Amino acid sequence: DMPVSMASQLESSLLNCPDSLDADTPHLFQTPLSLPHPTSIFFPNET
Amino acid sequence: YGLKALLPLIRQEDQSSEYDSSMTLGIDLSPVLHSLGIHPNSVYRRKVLDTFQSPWVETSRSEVEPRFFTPDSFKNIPNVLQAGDQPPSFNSVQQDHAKIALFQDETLFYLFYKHPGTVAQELTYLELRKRNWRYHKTLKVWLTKDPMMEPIVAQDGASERGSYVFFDPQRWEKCQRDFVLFYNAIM
Amino acid sequence: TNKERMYLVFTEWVKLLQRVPSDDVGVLVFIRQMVSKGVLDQSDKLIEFCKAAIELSVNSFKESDPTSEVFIAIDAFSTLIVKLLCLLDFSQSTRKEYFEIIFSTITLVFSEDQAKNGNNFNERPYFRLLSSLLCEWEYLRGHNFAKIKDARARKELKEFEEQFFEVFASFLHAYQPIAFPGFSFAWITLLSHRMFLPRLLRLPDKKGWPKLLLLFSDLLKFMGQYTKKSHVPDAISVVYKGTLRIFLAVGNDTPEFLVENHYVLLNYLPMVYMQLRNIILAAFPKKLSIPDPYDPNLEIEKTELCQDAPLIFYDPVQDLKNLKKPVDNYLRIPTTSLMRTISSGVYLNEYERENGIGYDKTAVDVKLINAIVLHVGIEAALEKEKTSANAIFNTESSYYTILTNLITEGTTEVKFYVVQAISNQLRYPNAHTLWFNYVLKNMFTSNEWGDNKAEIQEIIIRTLLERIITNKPHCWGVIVTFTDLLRLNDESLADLSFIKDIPEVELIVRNL
Repeated sequence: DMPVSMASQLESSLLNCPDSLDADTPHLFQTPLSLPHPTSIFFPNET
Repeated sequence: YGLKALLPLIRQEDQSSEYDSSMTLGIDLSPVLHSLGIHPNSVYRRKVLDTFQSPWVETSRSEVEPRFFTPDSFKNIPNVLQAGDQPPSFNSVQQDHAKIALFQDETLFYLFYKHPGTVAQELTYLELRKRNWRYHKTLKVWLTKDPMMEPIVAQDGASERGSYVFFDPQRWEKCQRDFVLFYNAIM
Repeated sequence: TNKERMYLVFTEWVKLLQRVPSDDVGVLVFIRQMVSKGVLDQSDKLIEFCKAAIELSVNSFKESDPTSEVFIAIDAFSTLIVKLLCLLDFSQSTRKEYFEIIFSTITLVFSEDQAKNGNNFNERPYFRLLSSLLCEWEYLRGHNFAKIKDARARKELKEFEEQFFEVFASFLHAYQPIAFPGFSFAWITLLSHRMFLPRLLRLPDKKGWPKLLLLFSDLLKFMGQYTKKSHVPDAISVVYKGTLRIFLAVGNDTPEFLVENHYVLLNYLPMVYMQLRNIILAAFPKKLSIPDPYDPNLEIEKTELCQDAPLIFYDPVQDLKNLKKPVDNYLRIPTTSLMRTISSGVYLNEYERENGIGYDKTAVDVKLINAIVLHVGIEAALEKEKTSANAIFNTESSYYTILTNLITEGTTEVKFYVVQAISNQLRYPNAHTLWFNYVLKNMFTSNEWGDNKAEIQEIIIRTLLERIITNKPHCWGVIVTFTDLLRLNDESLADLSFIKDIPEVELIVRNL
């Protein structure tokens, strides 16, 4: 049987499960054009 | 080791007692395959691991940038965007704003839809408006008047009926539509 | 303190990377200064700096506002690692050693963090560090290292690529869920990472496959260890769902990996995961177009594809242990004494827990039986090439009798596992499927079993039926073999007593 400590670590791992945003390619250097900017809420916010 | 052992699997009703049937008999895989972008009957088998977002559907919230390579010839292009024999550099909003005005419509639409929440989206929005395009807030598409036809304004002055050119981001093309346009729906 | 000085240098590095593209000359100058001014000039300094950088990065993740860019420092560190691997002069030590030192430092911080924080350990920063490392490597190696202008460096890096993934996979093996349960979901996501799994699948000469097999067996062992038939912990069923999707994706992109490694994967796959087993066994090489198994006019003996033996990446002969010689000698010259050695050699010294349908433990060395059966199949297919078909397609041949004797002399449990191992070879049309189809059909109709006949027939039907009542995919060879049994004219399956005894089964058989 899974030890209790292991089960709770597994649970916390499930809670922190990385998602596709975590796995996305890093972009440290942002050209001024690609810097975040508060655009209208009506604009699409997903590519 | 005989057939009786299979009974709990075969008798669906008391499946909860003995086995978790989703792991033993398994499940209908078609929705899983679909979520992976795998279409077993299609002739052309597209690789899915190169754009695999995550092992779980729930954590595959966005596309991930796949492996790609940008050849040098794509990067340092001189004599474009009035940059003279130097390749254009994008490192200040003022200069970049002027360059944006040189792009054709489709390029502006690309920047608008591909880079949400960025300075690029804002600048392309301003440039498209300058070109008489208007963004429809609910349809979330750009449209402009069909130059061939004058629309007819409604009695109450809140809308007009006419022929418009829409840019369809799904099909990535301009298409003409007759349409009733409410002035408060565009920005 | 020295550590604070390291923090300062790393912070400057992070700021620099936010201001200029990573291939800017300023980045090269910064790295050169780090070496020339004694920050990274020796291994112990390298370790000290990496330790500081990781701690600072992980802390900055923990303290940042979740909606902001929480990974900036972590991404900067992964960029630094790849830059160092690319730019430093490795005349003294090798890139592999250098990379291992860095990875070992990451492991140190990673395991200390887990030990200290227990349930509050957060896997995400470490996931991001390794994920960005893969992305940075991919960015560097793009288009066969086209970015590297220096011919010597480019050649060295090309040679290093395989070692890069070798080191990465070795540390991933060290981080496996049984060792670090708090990192399990990050681990599975890294295993299936778009810049890792396809790379290892497609390294030249299948060089990435041994590591992948190791990692997949880590995953299957973990699932097997904690899968209770009646109660599956939620987290394990989420692990299972993720594993299912990964195997489906691998089966779609590189089915050859499943085809050539079915033996190893099934050694670790718990028997209760019947659909996952079918997914592995139903895979077939991309270029093959296989005939419809439900075609009433199909005759396996006349199926052209069944002339070629399937590729097996890991030769089961390695797992025969001390039975290798007796088995090979028996195949050459069958004697009862050799057979007795083999039959008595398949038992365990004590029970092992085995999550099966209808049983909970086993006294049989299942892996050994799987190895013997597949090894016999491989040898039989070779024999056919060397001599003739009827050297193996006859019930007097040693290839056939070794299996029937194992069954005759073995306990019911041995009978069961031998039939399971045979059924695992009933896959896409190939020489093994053809021969094991022959074996199973003759076993089913044989009159040599005496009063064991009904028991053996029932085990055969049960083994095939459990693979057919499972949701798709179904194995071509299983469908064809079961259809052959259904068609046996001398006795209709449905009339067999052990089938008539169970109405539900009788109904299924009649429908089939």
